[in-house]
Amino acid sequence: SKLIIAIVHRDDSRRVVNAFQASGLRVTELGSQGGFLRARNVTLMLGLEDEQVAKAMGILEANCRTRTEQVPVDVTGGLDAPWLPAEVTHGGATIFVLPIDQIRRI
Amino acid sequence: SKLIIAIVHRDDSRRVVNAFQASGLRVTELGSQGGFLRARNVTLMLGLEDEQVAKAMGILEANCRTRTEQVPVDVTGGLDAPWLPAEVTHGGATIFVLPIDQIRRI
Amino acid sequence: SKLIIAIVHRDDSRRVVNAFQASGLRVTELGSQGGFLRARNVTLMLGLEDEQVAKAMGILEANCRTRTEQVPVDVTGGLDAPWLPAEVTHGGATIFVLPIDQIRRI
Ligand SMILES: Nc1ncnc2c1ncn2[C@@H]1O[C@@H]2COP(=O)(O)O[C@H]3[C@@H](O)[C@H](n4cnc5c(N)ncnc54)O[C@@H]3COP(=O)(O)O[C@H]2[C@H]1O
Ligand SMILES: Nc1ncnc2c1ncn2[C@@H]1O[C@@H]2COP(=O)(O)O[C@H]3[C@@H](O)[C@H](n4cnc5c(N)ncnc54)O[C@@H]3COP(=O)(O)O[C@H]2[C@H]1O
Ligand SMILES: Nc1ncnc2c1ncn2[C@@H]1O[C@@H]2COP(=O)(O)O[C@H]3[C@@H](O)[C@H](n4cnc5c(N)ncnc54)O[C@@H]3COP(=O)(O)O[C@H]2[C@H]1O
Repeated sequence: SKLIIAIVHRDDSRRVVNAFQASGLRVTELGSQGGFLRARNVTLMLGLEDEQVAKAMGILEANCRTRTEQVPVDVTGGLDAPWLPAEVTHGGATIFVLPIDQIRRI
Repeated sequence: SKLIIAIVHRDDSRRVVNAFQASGLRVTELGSQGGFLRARNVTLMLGLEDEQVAKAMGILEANCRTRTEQVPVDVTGGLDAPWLPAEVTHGGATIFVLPIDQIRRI
Repeated sequence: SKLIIAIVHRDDSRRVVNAFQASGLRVTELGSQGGFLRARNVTLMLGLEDEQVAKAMGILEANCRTRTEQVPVDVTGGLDAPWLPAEVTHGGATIFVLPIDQIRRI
C-alpha cells in the first residue's frame, strides 16, 4: 500500500476530489498554506493499493493546472528584493508517494 | 518507530484523544474533511515506538464506533444517481501505519 | 527523498517558515492542536532530498525554543490530579523523518 500526499491549488481542489471519488478512490482533505506565497492551498491524502498509484497520478495530471502568479509585494518586502522572482509558476501539484506498512479500517 | 495517521469521526475524536493521553501516548489533531460526504472529520497523528502500535490500535477499536449515515441529496445530485448508495457506514476509523526513519525532539 | 513532519509551537512557526524559505527549502503549513494541552500548534511538512535533512534539522534547532507552561486547570480537572504535572516543557519541536518513494511536481 501507498499513501499519496498531494498539495494542490485551492482553485483545483474541488475538481480533483470529485474526479478521485468518481473513479472510486477515497480521499481526505486538509486545509494548508504555502510557505512562500502564504496563500491557502489544499493537502489531499489518499491511502491506496500499489496498483492504484498510476491512476491517482493520472487524475492529478488531468485536473491540476499550472498558473503564473505575481509574487505579492509583502512577500518580497517591497522593491528591494531583486533576488526574489516577481512571478512564479504556482499550482499544478506537489506529490509525495510514501510507503505504508498497513491500512486498517475499524 | 512508526507514524499512525488515523481518520476518525468528529463525534469520536475527543474520546479517542483522551484515551490516548490517559495511556501516555502523545497525539496531534488536524481538522479534515471527507471527499465523499464532505463532512468534517478529524485526522490524528501519533509518533510511536514499534511496540506501542498494538496498544494504539486497541484504543482506536475501543473508542471508534461505526454508524450508518444517509448520503445527503446534494452528494448524489438528486434522485438520478441509482449507482450511488443511499446509506453508507461511516466512522469507525481509517488507519495508516507508516514507517519512520527517526523521531527527534528539540 | 524524505518527508519531514515537524510539530512546532505557534509562536515559533512564522520564524521557522521564513528561515526555511530563506534557505531555499519548500514548506507547507497545517494548523493543528496538541492532545494534552489542547493548545493550537503548527504542523510543517517538507519534501526534501536526503542531503537536505541535516540543514532542515539545523534550522529547526536554531528557531524552536522550549518554554515551560502551566498545565491549565481544565486539563487536570481541578485540584485532584496529583499524578499529572503542574508544569510541562512545551515547544521546541517534535520531528518525524519519513522515507518517500518519489516526489513529483505537475
Ligand atoms: N524559495 C522559493 N524561491 C522561489 N520561488 C519559490 C520558493 N518557494 C516557493 N516558490 C514558488 O512559489 C510557489 C508557491 O509556493 P508556496 O510555498 O506558497 O506553496 C507551495 C507549498 O505549499 C507546496 N510545496 C511545494 N514544494 C514543496 C515541498 N518540497 N515540500 C513541502 N511543500 C511544498 O506546494 C505549494 C505550491 O508549490 P509550487 O512549486 O507549485 O509553486 C511555488 C513555487 O513556484
Ligand atoms: N466512492 C465511494 N462510493 C461509495 N461509498 C463511499 C465512497 N467513498 C466513501 N464512501 C463511504 O462514505 C463514507 C464517508 O466517506 P468520506 O470520503 O466522506 O470520509 C472518509 C475519508 O475522509 C476517510 N478515508 C476513508 N478511506 C480513505 C482512504 N483510503 N484514503 C484517504 N481517506 C480515506 O475516512 C472517512 C470515513 O471513511 P469510511 O470508510 O468510514 O466511510 C465512507 C464510506 O463508507
Ligand atoms: N501524557 C502526557 N503526560 C505528561 N505530559 C505530557 C503528556 N502529553 C504531552 N505532555 C507535555 O505537554 C506538552 C504539550 O503536549 P500537547 O499534546 O498539547 O502538544 C504536543 C503534540 O501536539 C505534539 N507531539 C509531541 N509528541 C508527539 C508524538 N509522539 N506524536 C504526535 N504528536 C506529538 O507536539 C506538541 C508539543 O509536544 P512537547 O513534547 O513539546 O510538549 C508536551 C509535553 O511536554
